[in-house]
Amino acid sequence: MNVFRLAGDVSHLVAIIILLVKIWRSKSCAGISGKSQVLFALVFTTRYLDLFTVFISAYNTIMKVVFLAMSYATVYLIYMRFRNMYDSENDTFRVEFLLVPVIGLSFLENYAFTPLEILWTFSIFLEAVAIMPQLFMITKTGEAESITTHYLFFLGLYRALYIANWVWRYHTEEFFDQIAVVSGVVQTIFYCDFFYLYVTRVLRGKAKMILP
Amino acid sequence: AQGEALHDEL
Repeated sequence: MNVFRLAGDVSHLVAIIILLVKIWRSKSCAGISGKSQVLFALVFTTRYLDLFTVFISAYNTIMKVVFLAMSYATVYLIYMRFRNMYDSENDTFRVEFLLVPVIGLSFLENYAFTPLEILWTFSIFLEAVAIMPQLFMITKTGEAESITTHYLFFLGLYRALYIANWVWRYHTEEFFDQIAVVSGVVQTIFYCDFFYLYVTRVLRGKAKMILP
Repeated sequence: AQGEALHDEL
């Protein structure tokens, strides 16, 4: 464990908490892409299948349980509790355009052709594109509430910090996870446009981020 | 070395 990975995990946790609390307190999921949240729940489910078979550390196990619980709670709030507030006509990204390539690629490019390893690879590739429906929804509505942009900021920051973690681990322990690194770089690149808007608009105190 | 089968990252 190093400071970059810890900061990344904390940033990830903060993002998930920001979204969950926002939906719970505003009793609304307007402007939130339910599809992205379902994809994130799928990412955690397929990545953390080793939760009961491999014990790495108390921290690892606890964080996996927390991430799984909170992502399912978010999906529950969007599609069950506050479903009448769910903005389905703006959440129209065709997720099959993400799932088909990701499934295909995880069968082609993996470390071992075993169910657990293919599902892990699937979760890595899926995480890189899981935010697409949310970013698409923002471009479609042309705006995002500032809380939603803070959620996206910490979510994008988490994988950027993981890149620093991989650089650190490469130089200190010769660790290099090619699939995670390539996918993580792609994932972070998808946030660059948002990061620019976030810094130039939201941090200037705008109530909500209006796209140009 | 490429990632070992044991994935220790979240």
